[in-house]
Amino acid sequence: AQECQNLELEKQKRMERIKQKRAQLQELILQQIAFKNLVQRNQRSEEQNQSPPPQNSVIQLPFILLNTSVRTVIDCSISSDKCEYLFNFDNTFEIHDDIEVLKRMGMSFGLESGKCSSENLKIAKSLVPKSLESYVTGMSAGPSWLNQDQFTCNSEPTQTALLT
Amino acid sequence: RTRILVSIGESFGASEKFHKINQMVSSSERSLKRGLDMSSAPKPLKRL
Amino acid sequence: RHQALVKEVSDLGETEQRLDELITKCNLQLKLLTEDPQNKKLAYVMCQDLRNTVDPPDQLLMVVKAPPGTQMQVLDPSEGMQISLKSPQGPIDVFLCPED
Repeated sequence: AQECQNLELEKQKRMERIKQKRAQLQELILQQIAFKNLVQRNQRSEEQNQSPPPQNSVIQLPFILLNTSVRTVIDCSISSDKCEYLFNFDNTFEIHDDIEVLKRMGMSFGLESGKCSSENLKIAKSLVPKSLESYVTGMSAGPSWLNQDQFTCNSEPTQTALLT
Repeated sequence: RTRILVSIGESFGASEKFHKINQMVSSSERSLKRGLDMSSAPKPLKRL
Repeated sequence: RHQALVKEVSDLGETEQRLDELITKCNLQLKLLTEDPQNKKLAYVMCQDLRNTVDPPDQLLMVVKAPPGTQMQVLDPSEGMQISLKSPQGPIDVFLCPED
């Protein structure tokens, strides 16, 4: 009975770690899809315009975006070598990193919220290696896939049951 | 626990921390509004 | 029940190991992807893209471009709405997105 209890405990711990690792893998897959989609979008646009956009109108990755109301007063101090900045705000603000911005731009086809159309799902799957395609399909079903009891993954070349 | 530190400058690194920061700042807005009801003047902020 | 649990725990161990391999592979793929010179050149957004991601759109948008290893520190709002940036290697660029 004691051994069964220990095994039960070990089983719960492993399932919790697997859930976290699936969330981590999902984030990495989203980042890969969003990045490739952005690069392809810009490539198509440059081919159409036969030239890259003016350098001062693009923001290269990586970047951080901070947004606040236009009525916010920002007191900014900068060191002479521009290696230190201090911002004081009199209002709230939001901070987002580049991957969050790409998701909001729709570069990950809404996979993070399970709102991916079948057309976009095809494109998304074409942007990842074969061994990850079944994950992308799982993600398109919505965040519930992380808690799904039964999930299998196409591994090269055998099919292994990932979770029971 | 009076601040959140994030390392920036690399791609795709710290989304989680920014969610925390945004929650911390937006929740302060609500408490700030409650504070204003007690008309407590905001503290002067330090400069660099 | 003991045998069933031993089997389940072993399956879960395999699953976890498989996930670790995939995570390692994905991290490597992402690194290669973002460091590829051609991709680096094409990995950009326009100000209008940024404006389309905030609600309401007529906000002040500040973009921070910092060297790797830059530390951003956000004060607890009860002590004031303050953000400090400190770069160990090279200048930090901060600019505002134009309204239009």
